[in-house]
Amino acid sequence: TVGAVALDRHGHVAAATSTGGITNKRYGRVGDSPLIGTGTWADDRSAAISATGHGEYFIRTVVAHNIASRVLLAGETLNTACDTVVSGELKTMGGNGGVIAVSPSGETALSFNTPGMYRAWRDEQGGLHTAIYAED
Amino acid sequence: MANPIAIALHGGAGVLTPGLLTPEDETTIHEALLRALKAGLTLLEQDGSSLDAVQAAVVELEECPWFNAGKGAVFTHTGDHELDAAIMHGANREAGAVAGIHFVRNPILAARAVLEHSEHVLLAGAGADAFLATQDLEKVPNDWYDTDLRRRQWQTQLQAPDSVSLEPGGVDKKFG
Repeated sequence: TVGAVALDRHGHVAAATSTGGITNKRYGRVGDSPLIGTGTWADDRSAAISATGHGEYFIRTVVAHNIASRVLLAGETLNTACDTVVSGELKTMGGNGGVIAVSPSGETALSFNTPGMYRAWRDEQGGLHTAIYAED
Repeated sequence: MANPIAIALHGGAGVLTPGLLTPEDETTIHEALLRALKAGLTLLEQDGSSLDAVQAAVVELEECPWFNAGKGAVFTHTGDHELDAAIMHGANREAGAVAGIHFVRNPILAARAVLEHSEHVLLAGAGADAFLATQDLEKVPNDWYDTDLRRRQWQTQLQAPDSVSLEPGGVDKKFG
């Protein structure tokens, strides 16, 4: 699974996710990626989020909209909301994976509960970063 | 002061522990991630839309055989590929998504076509293929997505049906 989130100069956020699913999948199995609100969500009132991981658990936790709702309704910061869902609710249920997210104010979050996640981001000073392992 | 811009991307999460990938593989992956990041960032720096930026970044990732999307997508049980994708704009919460499609080179462009050229949000399976056949998108045969790495993972998984490799080099227990 791959995904991207972005904030443009007009204050709009967007999210995109694309995947081949899981190896050896059967019966037309679909994971979280194409389900709006689960693997992909974008709302200028809260955040844009793209997820990757064990789709069945991401669906049951409604991960992307869950995170956005915490920002919009509970006033959590984006990083707090991402960590609470990914390392809390999702992990407790047994779901492995991670999310990337940006907010309309420019906050960027990369949160995952696995030993690694292929990821890249631009920091607030304009620096570009890529990473693979959790400790990178 | 100009409004801030931001962009981030992922190429999949999994049991990625140091030593599973060779240093050359790691370098290739870092370069691919940076290329995709720059593809989206360039548009943002030119005052482009976040929707176009995320699309450009994901197209780059779909083109890279290392990632499970587009070229390099995993194999299904029957040895073909079923691709899923979604794209969403925060300004108006318009969204487009496809599930279980087979013949569009870049599935994220298929999702964008659903957003822009249909009154639906999610199209799936044969119906989605039929709609996409009417769209001006590059079509490919389903075996265009094949890569040797994913074929090996599929063969391994056929022999050991309770573990699957989601990411290059990584093996994770997944039950679909």
